[in-house]
Amino acid sequence: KVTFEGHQVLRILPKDEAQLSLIKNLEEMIEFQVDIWMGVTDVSNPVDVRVPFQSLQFVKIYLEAQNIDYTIMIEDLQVVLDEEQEEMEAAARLAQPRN
Amino acid sequence: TDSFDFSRYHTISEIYSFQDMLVAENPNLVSKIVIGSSYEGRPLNVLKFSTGGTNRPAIWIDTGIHSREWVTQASGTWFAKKIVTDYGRDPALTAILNKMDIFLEIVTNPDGFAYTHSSNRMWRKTRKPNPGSSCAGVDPNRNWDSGFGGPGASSNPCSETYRGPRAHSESEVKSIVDFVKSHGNFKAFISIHSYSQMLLYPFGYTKTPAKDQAELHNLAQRAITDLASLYGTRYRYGSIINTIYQASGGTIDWTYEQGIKYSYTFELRDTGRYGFILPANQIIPTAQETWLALMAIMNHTYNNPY
Repeated sequence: KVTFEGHQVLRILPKDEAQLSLIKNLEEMIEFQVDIWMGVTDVSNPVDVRVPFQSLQFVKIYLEAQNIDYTIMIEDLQVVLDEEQEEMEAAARLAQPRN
Repeated sequence: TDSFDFSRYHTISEIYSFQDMLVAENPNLVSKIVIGSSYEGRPLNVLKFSTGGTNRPAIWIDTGIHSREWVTQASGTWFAKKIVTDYGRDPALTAILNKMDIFLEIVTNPDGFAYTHSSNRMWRKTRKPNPGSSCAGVDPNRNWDSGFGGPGASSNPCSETYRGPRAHSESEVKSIVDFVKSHGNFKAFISIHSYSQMLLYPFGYTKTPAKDQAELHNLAQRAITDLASLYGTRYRYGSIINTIYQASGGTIDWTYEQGIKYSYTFELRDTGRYGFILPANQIIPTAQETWLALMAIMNHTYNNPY
């Protein structure tokens, strides 16, 4: 099963067209293996990218070096996925007698 | 299906059982059509809501074409129950179903969906291997024969927007293409994604505006106004290329070019910071608000035959 320990989802807030294209470049840097959750559209809209643990430092340095603001939308994706799975299993257990 | 828990996420087998149960409970309104099979051999189930007649003008709704967008399959399941519950009670839906058919494909990418449960929750594409590459899967929303292979789709099998070796190469897409062509009387086609909160109309592959752009734009505005009336969820709307980005080989560009005027793509919520991992307690509110927008589009389609 693919797991995502330490993967973070960053919400990047482009300020201008120049930053938009820098973020677009980030999407193309396949070595970072970022996964676009919500892609580049226009300045007023955030870009969400999932960054594997091993690329986090590079990506954050890249963003900070370009003065691109970002927040951490999901601190550790695997933690949230584990919660989702537990909730599904608990709800399924609850539903079992009824069915 | 009254005891089905719409407020939690379900596995593919639970959704498939729900479909069969719904058909069994509503034999005079709902039937199941298998329009093909996925690469791994799963049936592509389409629920047909019909009160009779032959080849009536029809409305198509699909959810789950990108498998990780779980709130869409969950909403699709809720829509199915809503239709059987409201037929005969809600005048507008009753009027529509007395003249038109509604086709609903809840798990449009079943291999991908099963894979999000079994192996990789973040899986988006289909699951067919790509010869010569270690990466599997095609983006089923870049595989349609409308501007296929143009900008906004990748030729790299490892990309999340990989277009595929040729248009309609994926059975999940080809099955819908064949069904829509053989039916020949679809008047609206709605494909549902998440999570950017948008209502989009053609085109994605070209800046050339759709012939019906003004009408589609006005209807989109009405639809998202209705949607926002329930929980205040704010949507953006417009053509794909002007609202998000250029994307070629997309579903509703193809359906619009087949002459299906009311072709729309939804991007459902996340209103917070969960993205694809939307908490299950937001499934029903998401489905409820989306239904208001769907009804706006279906009502307009019903009132403006062409």
